Amino acid sequence: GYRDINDFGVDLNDPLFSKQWYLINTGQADGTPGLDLNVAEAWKMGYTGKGVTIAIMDDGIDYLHPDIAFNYNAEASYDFSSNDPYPYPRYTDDWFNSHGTRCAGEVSAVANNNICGVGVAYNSKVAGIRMLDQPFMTDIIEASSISHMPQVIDIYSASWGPTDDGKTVDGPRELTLQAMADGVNKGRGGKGSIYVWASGDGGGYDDCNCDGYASSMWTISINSAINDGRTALYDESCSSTLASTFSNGRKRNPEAGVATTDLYGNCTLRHSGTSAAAPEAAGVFALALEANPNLTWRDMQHLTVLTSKRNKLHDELHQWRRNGVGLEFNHLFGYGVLDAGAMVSLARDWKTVPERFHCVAGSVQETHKIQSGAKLALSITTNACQGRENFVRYLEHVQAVVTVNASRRGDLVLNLTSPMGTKSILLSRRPRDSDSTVGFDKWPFMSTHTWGEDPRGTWKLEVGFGGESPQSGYLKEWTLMLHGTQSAPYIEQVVRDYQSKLAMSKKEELEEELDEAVERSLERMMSKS
Amino acid sequence: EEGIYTNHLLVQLHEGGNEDAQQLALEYGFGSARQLPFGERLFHFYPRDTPKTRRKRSLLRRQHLDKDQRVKKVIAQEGFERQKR
Repeated sequence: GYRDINDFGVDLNDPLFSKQWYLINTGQADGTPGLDLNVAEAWKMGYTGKGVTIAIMDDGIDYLHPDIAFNYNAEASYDFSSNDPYPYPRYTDDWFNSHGTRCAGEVSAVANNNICGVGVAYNSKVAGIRMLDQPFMTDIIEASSISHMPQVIDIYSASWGPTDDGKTVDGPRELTLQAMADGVNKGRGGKGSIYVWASGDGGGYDDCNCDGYASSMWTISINSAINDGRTALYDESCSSTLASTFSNGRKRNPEAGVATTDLYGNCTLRHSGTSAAAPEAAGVFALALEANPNLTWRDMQHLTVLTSKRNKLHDELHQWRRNGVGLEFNHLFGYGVLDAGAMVSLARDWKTVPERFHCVAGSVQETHKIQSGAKLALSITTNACQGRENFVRYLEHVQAVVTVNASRRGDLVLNLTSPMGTKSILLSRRPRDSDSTVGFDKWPFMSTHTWGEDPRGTWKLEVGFGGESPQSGYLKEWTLMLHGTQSAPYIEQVVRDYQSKLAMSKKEELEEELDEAVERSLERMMSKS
Repeated sequence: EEGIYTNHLLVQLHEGGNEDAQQLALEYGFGSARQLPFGERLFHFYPRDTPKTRRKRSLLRRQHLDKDQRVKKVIAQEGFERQKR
């Protein structure tokens, strides 16, 4: 459905604009035409991020850069590494301090000023939160960053996390978890702060469900693809990834990189790693927020699921599959690549989704031995708390809270299958993780793959070992947590595109609601007779 | 596995605001203090920018601070790795 760039009449004089294939991909640098964020359609509708502030939580922003200065929100910026209001990048022992500036350019680089390129949301405001530049991270600095001015900052973008070495299992600590919870409940006047996370650079060796930030329900975890739709080799996959944007990849073509601003007034064609993915997504969310400032943090996740496109994404390893309500997903790319045009179109008419409920669907507390060569299969049958005030009928996130240890933690593989038959890889093999003492202790593995499904029925958890050498271990606990709504989230929504996922989902919900109404009236008649 | 302790402290006062915290921080040889937007009278005490404060001295400093009448609680901040992506 993509048309030529000239159809859009987007003629910006920024020298790098034609190299920003992630904005408008016409096939430049051996790319695939049309594989982009479709921002031109959103810009055409007049949405460019006006009135939205995005914070880049990183190593500071060169806020004197001529392509950033005009869009810099000094009032919302702070330097927590040095405790002053000037988050300008400073030399650190590894001299790598351009990260935040490159992220900032992807979101809010000024358009039509004949400098560098153009931000996804080029009329938004960008705030700098410098918080990575101290010898070690601390809970107090992370919490301060994530809870900085939540009534001014709408979106927080993070392109960092626990070390992606394929053996670290880590996540937010006490103060930061509290700050995130406060953010989604009280930020933006109660509509909720929007946290966007780059899912990780560990490649095939790591699994972003071992990163407590990316696998949190409160953050939107974003993966990345390169300009021909393949994954960037360093991309981690996991079931908590919701969608994808773009980063530079494995191509030799220097222009296949991500063009953006760089330190000290420079421009660059090479924003490295998956870090570009988060700010690009933050920019798209800013366009949606301009289209509808009332969107809640959950609305943003629903819009992401409904408007992300498979497009021409290509994953050699994992098949694209449909879940129980027909939503197509992929283990690496989530529900697909963000589509800014579709997102702002849907955001304009969007009615906030119904209240969210939480149900502890069941728990297995006995210890079970796990042996190589044989899968441990456990099941929990649940009515999803039906009949109680916290009944969950339409799923959003599912968590399997697991306590397990093994002679080699990296060989553990966990799969979860929903009552509607959707199989989700909760943990894939991590060949570099040789831990045999810590294991996973009440670790909340999260999946987005059953979005919209009816959770009632039998859930199956399979635990096994994926390596060659024989291993053993013990699963001590599995608790299944369901999060979602009681009433159909899409049944009230306005459908304008009858080919869209929303149209399909709404039809599905109507049919199910009708079936259940008929069932209930039959039951009433039977009970009367 | 064991935590790395930084010289950053989470300090809770019985009463008072930023000026009192700033005053206390300087008295005990810290670089600065910043009130946290969450919690009750919680402050982040930053170490002075000296390159390598000696471990023993910073431990003593923290212990003295902990005994100060104005202070309700002092929590040393564990350091952990975070990597750019």
